[in-house]
Amino acid sequence: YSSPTKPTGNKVISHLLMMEPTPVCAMPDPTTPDSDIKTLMTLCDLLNRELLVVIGWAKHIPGFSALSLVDQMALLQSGWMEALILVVVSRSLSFTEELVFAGNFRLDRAQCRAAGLQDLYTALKHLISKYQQMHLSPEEVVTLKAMVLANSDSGSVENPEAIQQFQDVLHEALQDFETGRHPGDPHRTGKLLMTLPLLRQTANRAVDTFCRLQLEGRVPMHKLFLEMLEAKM
Amino acid sequence: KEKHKILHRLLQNSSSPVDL
Repeated sequence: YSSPTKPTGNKVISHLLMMEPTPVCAMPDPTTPDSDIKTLMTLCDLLNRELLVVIGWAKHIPGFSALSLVDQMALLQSGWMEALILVVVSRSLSFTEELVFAGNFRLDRAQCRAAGLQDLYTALKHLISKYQQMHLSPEEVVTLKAMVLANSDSGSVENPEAIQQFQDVLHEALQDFETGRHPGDPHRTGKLLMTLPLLRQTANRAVDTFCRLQLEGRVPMHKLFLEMLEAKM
Repeated sequence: KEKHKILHRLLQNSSSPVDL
């Protein structure tokens, strides 16, 4: 995951890059002894704070705040996990074995298996490996992150035309960027858009995993995270 | 909306529209 070195040539993407939030750190409870439950607690707490960041960040996507409040809610309720997955994916791109949930919180296959996250590990590794092969750039990460909200296929939107326009702006930005950055690969925009089904499938896997953890009642979850999980049930 | 009150509150707070 290289840092952007050249000007993007596209103002929407430059704006998205500028608005990228500071990475969130894991805050394991120092009074709890290390265990699989502690791993899950740390993860759920981290994702709850990351979710808060995603909601704040969404307001800075060009066009998002112009949507009605009802439609902003609908897009976030549908697309929040895909956005979170992209955050984890982008952090994990330069790692071969570990999922990098935060700079100070990385989990390998064995740790995931022990915590009951084996399916999620496998699904995430599959997605990460796809993006590693494509050498996904930071510009593409931020644009895809905005796109997953715009393209979240919520069934309860008030103004589909406004959402279509919101999608079109992001699509045009990505196309414009790829034309300048990858002139030798005219299909790169399409290739990126074709990763969205796998991204959604991975996010659904993650939602299932956290719903199961919630039902098992072994891990306390924050209210915001629960509220957003319930919106997906 | 009542059901999703935290998200509703977060979005209502200091929305700054971006116009490029």
